[in-house]
Amino acid sequence: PGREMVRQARILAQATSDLVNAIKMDAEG
Amino acid sequence: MPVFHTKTIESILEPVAQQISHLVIMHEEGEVDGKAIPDLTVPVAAVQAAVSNLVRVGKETVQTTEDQLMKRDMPPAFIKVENSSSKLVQASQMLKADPYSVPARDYLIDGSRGILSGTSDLLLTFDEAEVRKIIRVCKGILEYLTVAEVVETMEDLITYTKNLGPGMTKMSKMIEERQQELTHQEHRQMLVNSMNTVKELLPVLISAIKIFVTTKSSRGGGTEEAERNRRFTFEKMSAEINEIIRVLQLTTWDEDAWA
Repeated sequence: PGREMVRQARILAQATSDLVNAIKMDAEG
Repeated sequence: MPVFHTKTIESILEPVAQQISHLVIMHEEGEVDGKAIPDLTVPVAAVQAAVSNLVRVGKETVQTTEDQLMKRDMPPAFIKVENSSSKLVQASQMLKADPYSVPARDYLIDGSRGILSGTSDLLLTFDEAEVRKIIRVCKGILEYLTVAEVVETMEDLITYTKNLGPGMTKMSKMIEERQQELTHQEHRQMLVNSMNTVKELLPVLISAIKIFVTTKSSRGGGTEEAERNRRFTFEKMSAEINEIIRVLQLTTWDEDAWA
C-alpha cells in the first residue's frame, strides 16, 4: 500500500500541475 | 541546497511547486487581473479524482501499518488535501458563473497550495515511517552487538557470527538504498562512511572475540587486554551505528536551521 500511495501522490501532483498550467496559460495568453 | 530531502519526494513535488510558485508571482504582479479564466471543470475533476484515490490508498496504508506515529500523523494530511480539493471545486463553480471572479482566483491559489502542502505532509510522514523501519534494524544490530560480551566459547562464537551476519547484510542493504535516495550529498557521504566503517570493523570484532575466547580457555595471561580490545571494537561499531541512526533522521531543513 505504501508504494501505491506514492504512485497516487505522483498522479495528484501531475493533475495539480496540469490545472495550474491551465490557469496560467490563459493568463499568459 | 535541495529543498526536498529525498529524490522520490523531489521528483513528485518539485515540478508542481515551481508551477504554483510561478502562478502566485503572476497573481501578485496582477498579470491575471481583468482576464477571464476559462472553464476549469475538467482539470479540477482530475484533481478531485486523484485526491479521492490518494486518500483511499492512504487510509488503507494507515490501517495496515503498525507504525503508531504514521497512524497519528497521516490523517491530518488527508483532511488538508480534501479541503483543498473542495476549494478548487468551489472555485471552478464560481468561475462558471463569473469567469472574472476574484474570490475564485484566490480559491484556486489556496487550493493548489493546499494540495501541494498536504501531499508533502503525507509523503514526509510516509518517509519518516520508512526511516523508522531502517532504524529498527539498526537498533536490533546494536542490541545484538552487546551479546559479544557473553561469548565465552568457540561454539558461542560460531552461533554469534551466524546470527549477526544476516542482520548486518540487511542493515547494509537498507542503508545503501537509503543513501541513494537522499538529495543531500553530505548526508549520503556520512551514511556511506559510517556503514563502511561498520563493515570493516565486523571481522575485527569477530577476531577480538576469538582472541578473548582463546586467551580465556588457555588460562594464560592477557585476558584483560583481550577483553579491552573486544570492548574497544564493540564501542567503535556501536558509535558508528548510532551515527547512522542520527544521520538517517536528518532532513535538509535541519541543515538549513543549523546554518
